[in-house]
Amino acid sequence: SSVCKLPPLVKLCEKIKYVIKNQLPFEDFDGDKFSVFPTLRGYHWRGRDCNEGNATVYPGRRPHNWDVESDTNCNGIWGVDPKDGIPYEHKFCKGTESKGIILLGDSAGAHFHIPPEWMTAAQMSLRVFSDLPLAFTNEFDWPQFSGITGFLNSTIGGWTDSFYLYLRRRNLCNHRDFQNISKNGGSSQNLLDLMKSLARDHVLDNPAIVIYYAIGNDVCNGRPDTVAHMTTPKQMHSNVMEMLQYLDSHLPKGSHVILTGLVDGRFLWDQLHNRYHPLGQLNKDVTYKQLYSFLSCLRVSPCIGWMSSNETLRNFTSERALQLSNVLKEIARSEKFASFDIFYMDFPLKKIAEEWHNLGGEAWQLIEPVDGFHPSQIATALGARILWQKALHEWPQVLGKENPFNSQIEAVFRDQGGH
Amino acid sequence: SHQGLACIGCVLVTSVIEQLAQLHNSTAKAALERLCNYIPEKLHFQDICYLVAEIYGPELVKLLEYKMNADVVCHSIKLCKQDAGQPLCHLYPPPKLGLNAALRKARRIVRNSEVLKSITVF
Repeated sequence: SSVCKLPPLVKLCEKIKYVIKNQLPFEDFDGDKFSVFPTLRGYHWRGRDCNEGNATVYPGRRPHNWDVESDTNCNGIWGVDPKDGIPYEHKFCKGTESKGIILLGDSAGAHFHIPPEWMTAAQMSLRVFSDLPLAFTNEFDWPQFSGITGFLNSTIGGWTDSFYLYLRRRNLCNHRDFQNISKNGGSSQNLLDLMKSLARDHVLDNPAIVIYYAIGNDVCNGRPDTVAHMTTPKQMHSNVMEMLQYLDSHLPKGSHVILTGLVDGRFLWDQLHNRYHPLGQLNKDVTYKQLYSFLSCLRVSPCIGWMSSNETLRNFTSERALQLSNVLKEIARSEKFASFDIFYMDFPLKKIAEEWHNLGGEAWQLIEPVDGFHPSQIATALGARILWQKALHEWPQVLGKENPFNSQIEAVFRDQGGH
Repeated sequence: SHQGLACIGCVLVTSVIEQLAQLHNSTAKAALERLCNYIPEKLHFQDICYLVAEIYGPELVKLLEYKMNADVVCHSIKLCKQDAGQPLCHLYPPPKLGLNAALRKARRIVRNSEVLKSITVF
């Protein structure tokens, strides 16, 4: 906060505060919650706007007059086929169950990442820090490479694979229809506020698949009395029901909601505690055990419960996480909503680890090296494929049919204006 | 938490400077300049780096040249603070002479620093 008092930074900080407070794109001239600017909650977070001068043009809406004159839903498909006079949007997208993907999540969903090269002296160069302004203006998140809404090739190691890319591949009419409504520290308690930045009109827009993905912050906090600040099952039920009721009144009919359970974070200590942190690799003097203890001592640990040498505490944290996951499971089993159907899946950590092991990798590579807490790019990409496969086999109705016109869309519109 | 974050930031940056000096066989001062040169100019990041280097650099460099580790440096320049009744937080294993003794020695080295006195008053 004191850095923001420096004269050259006052205006920049004010802008950033606005963005962080509202979780809306800063550069959004028509106020439709979609932007042509990448960072500051711009198109790295939600599909790129294709007309910044018209608030009725944005990704995810139903096309106006079949987009005869212009692309009103930003999916890159518009105009009329000169051969038969039929609008392309009508020809290629009508009846194909177009839908978008919306993520309500935490730092794992937004894909928090600090490049390890930033603190590895042996790898430092001008090039290494070239992404610093981008990372800063994206809150050190990389949603453009994330497992639910990622759409750019990863430049931070691993590869990009995302639910959005699968959904787009299944039906190219879904191009650009994604929103990553996530926040570092997001939990069932604070996502309610964050949801107010949801951009979906229940009358004008296509249905959506909403993924609730707050995988740890209900049991993770940095307080010394960490257990006392964990969400209780009763609170979890109330928070999630309130969130679902909000969604019920804002989502178009025919939408779907997938609730993801909390992760079992004992994996962190088990895989990392005696490995060297990037800062300790040169002189072999900083392990993750030391890092965890340092963060806890300073009261800035993102998760005292799991980033702790106290096994009893780690087990308790996992037990509470399981209880909270069971609340989500029970809600998905028993509750009914008018605008959407609802499903539950466990966080597929075990499967991710198995798949990575089968590919010849090691489990520690699934965790972010700098913070020793978040899922890495590899874990994120593997998780996306597992989630997609589960939906494809168990809930195919959620995904809609494969669009038989995909190859024709590609032939006529190529990359559909890119992302 | 701001206090904790300042401490982490200091320990990270000091460790990097120390390691850059070690790797390039240079002085801590040269390593600090090297680090700021790596930082992009965009959004004034490089200016901020030079400003911080201007404020904390002289004492930081002095302490590193006395072979103090990042924990000791950051406690000495008061970016890490020990709250009453709380343990002294440290990332690295304590130095051979002990953390408290190293800290006393380091404080003697920077005792006359006008910059640190001004920061404390500010």
